[in-house]
Amino acid sequence: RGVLVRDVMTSPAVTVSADANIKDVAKLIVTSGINHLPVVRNGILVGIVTSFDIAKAVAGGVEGSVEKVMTKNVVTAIPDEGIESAARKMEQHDISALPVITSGRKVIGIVTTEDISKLVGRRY
Amino acid sequence: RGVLVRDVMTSPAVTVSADANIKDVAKLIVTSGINHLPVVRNGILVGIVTSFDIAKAVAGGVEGSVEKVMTKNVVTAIPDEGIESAARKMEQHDISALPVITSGRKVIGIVTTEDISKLVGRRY
Ligand SMILES: C[S@@+](CC[C@H](N)C(=O)[O-])C[C@H]1O[C@@H](n2cnc3c(N)ncnc32)[C@H](O)[C@@H]1O
Ligand SMILES: C[S@@+](CC[C@H](N)C(=O)[O-])C[C@H]1O[C@@H](n2cnc3c(N)ncnc32)[C@H](O)[C@@H]1O
Repeated sequence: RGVLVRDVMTSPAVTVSADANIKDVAKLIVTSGINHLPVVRNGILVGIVTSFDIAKAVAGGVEGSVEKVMTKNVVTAIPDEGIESAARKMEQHDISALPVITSGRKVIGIVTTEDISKLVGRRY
Repeated sequence: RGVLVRDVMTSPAVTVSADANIKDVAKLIVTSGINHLPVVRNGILVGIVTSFDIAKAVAGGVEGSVEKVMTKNVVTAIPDEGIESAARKMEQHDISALPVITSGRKVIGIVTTEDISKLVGRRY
């Protein structure tokens, strides 16, 4: 079989609560070294916030709740999906991370263009 | 021959002047839709600034010149380099973009993990 999302994803994912504010999110990006944070409420995916969204907040002088800058309509992946499908989805939407979810929208990991690029470096 | 950096890089790269301030950089990230900006002085590479660095500025309450948050010691690529080598370099340094430069350190493009991931989506 080909390489699956479950083979390359980071699990568990670093997530952030929908109750967080923009500055909390910026601090978590820096301390974790991770640009893409699924936003959860009771463990269920409700959005995604990235360092791009922090730049959007700075550009527009926006402060306050993460919900003001997060993307609510999240493109996701499932563990048994092929990495080619995940790569195509990210290209189509011009994004670089997909939260990996269960059928109940619980976040169990995250897969990024960095994870897929690593395979190319190792001639998978 | 294998796939080269010149085959997948974005050229020209969107760059930012070393005279820019952090808010200008945030606005350029948003209007261009690009997270990674080589910093140049007279067309010569002097640093790189990404949306990660904007998050760092927000986390630390830093404002002013881009030089306060950019990374000065830049990992780069050359056009005739194989994409496997570029992918390995990005993995080793935990980064997702490499400015592509000439022998005189002029920026002629940029290659990212997004560019490499796209190849996987297309079963290159
Ligand atoms: C459209 S991309 C453009 C910049 C760049 N290509 C990147 O990947 O960050 C930036 C936006 O995509 C959103 N985004 C990132 N991952 C996403 C995902 N899995 N589903 C939906 N939106 C996502 C972010 O919230 C951000 O507003
Ligand atoms: C170490 S990465 C960690 C986060 C994540 N892995 C990413 O790629 O953005 C973030 C830092 O890398 C720096 N950086 C990005 N591309 C770089 C490059 N080509 N050379 C040197 N530093 C770079 C940025 O300035 C930023 O401070």
